[in-house]
Amino acid sequence: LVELAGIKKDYYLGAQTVPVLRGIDLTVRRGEMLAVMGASGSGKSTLLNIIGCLDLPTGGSYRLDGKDIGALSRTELAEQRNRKIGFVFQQFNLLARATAQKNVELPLLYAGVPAAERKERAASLLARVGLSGFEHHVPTQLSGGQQQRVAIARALVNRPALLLADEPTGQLDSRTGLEVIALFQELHRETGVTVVMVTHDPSLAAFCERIIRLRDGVVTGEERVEKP
Amino acid sequence: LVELAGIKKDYYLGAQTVPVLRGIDLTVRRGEMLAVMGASGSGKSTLLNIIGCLDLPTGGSYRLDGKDIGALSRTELAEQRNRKIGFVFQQFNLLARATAQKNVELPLLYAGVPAAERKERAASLLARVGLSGFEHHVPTQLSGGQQQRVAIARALVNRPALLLADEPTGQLDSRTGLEVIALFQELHRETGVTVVMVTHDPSLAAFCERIIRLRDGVVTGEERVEKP
Ligand SMILES: Nc1ncnc2c1ncn2[C@@H]1O[C@H](COP(=O)(O)OP(=O)(O)OP(=O)(O)O)[C@@H](O)[C@H]1O
Ligand SMILES: Nc1ncnc2c1ncn2[C@@H]1O[C@H](COP(=O)(O)OP(=O)(O)OP(=O)(O)O)[C@@H](O)[C@H]1O
Ligand SMILES: [Mg+2]
Ligand SMILES: [Mg+2]
Repeated sequence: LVELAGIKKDYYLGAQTVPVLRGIDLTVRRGEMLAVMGASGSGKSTLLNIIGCLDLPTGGSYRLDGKDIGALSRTELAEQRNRKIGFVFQQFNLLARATAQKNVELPLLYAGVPAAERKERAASLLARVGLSGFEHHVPTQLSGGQQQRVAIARALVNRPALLLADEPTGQLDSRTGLEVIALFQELHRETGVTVVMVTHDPSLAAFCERIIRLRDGVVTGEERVEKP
Repeated sequence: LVELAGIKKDYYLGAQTVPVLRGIDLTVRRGEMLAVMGASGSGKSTLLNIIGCLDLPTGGSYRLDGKDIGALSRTELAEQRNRKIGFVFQQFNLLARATAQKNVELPLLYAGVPAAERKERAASLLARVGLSGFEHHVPTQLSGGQQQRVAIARALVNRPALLLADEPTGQLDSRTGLEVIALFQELHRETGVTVVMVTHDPSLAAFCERIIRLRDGVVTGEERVEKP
């Protein structure tokens, strides 16, 4: 599904160039669950943003589902993103003035799903992440972990082909975190969703099939996770 | 240092009352390191905000350093906060348009510290959290874990008597997280700072002297941590 070749990403601070990704080669097969690990500042979110078509690389090539992402117009890029990809952002990116319900409905609204179906699907997912009763809270009326779970529900409601999750359990207690991972696995079994998850937690990475490690802008390690 | 008796906190959603804290009795001795644990949504941030004079309880009494917090004016409350308490917020609360350097200098600016001293102390703390070279990045030019460490540096720069840290390592890889905890311990030894830390991570809680557990708005468990 995801084919990255020689991906580079530089940031610019005034006259200074800051190379963050220095040549990433990575293939993620359809239906795979992949964990990305690495130290703070090693480029994980940067990589996820590129895979998710939220940012363009400085160099290299990226094919998503066979399409050369570099050749797409902005409109085509946004369409790839909206139809195929679900995001759980590191800092949630919830709409501050919208309720939990409305935040989760948002991808469906963009997809043109009718109101009654939007409402039912969003409420169902909020229940699955343990937030029944909180539908009408706006983000400031939710705890950190509750906000994170709204973000997770929003990422899943559109049944994406590719789920990108950036530290999806950082704000959650162990039990709630495992419930979320169990939900990802369940969806993976049901729909074959491809999952790329950034995590610092080895016990979460162990739920994936493969782990890659970033360091100094390149993939320095890869291992297959053995299932017992 | 911190004496809470019968603390209650209710939130209001329209006509509905949501009781979150239902009677918290808690004493935190000067120089103690205390961990607060509990499930997502159990009231940990709510409790920390009350201890930190950022929010008022609905009921109960709170004495900080012998002063009855309920009897203070807004000005006196803000003074208690600014002079005695350092915060690491769950969502960092950095100033989006200020550099890392300026964010860390901010408590010193409020305290009337001269510019040259502000600059030196902020730079020194950024170095201690591993962010030398990042002083001039604004938050959008920093990773999630880097932003968290700026927040930590800002909480410590004013040498607070009381440090309140809400999930201070959620965005950090294990090694960086342990470096931050080592920094808290070092400061605890040097200055005797009292630390109240919310964490979901038992391995971090194990660095504290005592752990309390919140559930359904009350303290349901307490244990002393045995040092090997
Ligand atoms: N302003 C508010 N209005 C209504 N309810 C609120 C408000 N703030 C928090 N709550 C609710 O109060 C409860 C406790 O919130 P709090 O942020 O203290 O939890 P927490 O223990 O810090 O959770 P987490 O581990 O997820 O950060 C939650 O159920 C939350 O939805
Ligand atoms: N807009 C930007 N301008 C300049 N530098 C940036 C920008 N965004 C990120 N960086 C830098 O690029 C590096 C990688 O950032 P990235 O957010 O990808 O790291 P990360 O691996 O996700 O870290 P974390 O685990 O802390 O979230 C960091 O050193 C960061 O300071
Ligand atoms: Mg990141
Ligand atoms: Mg919280």
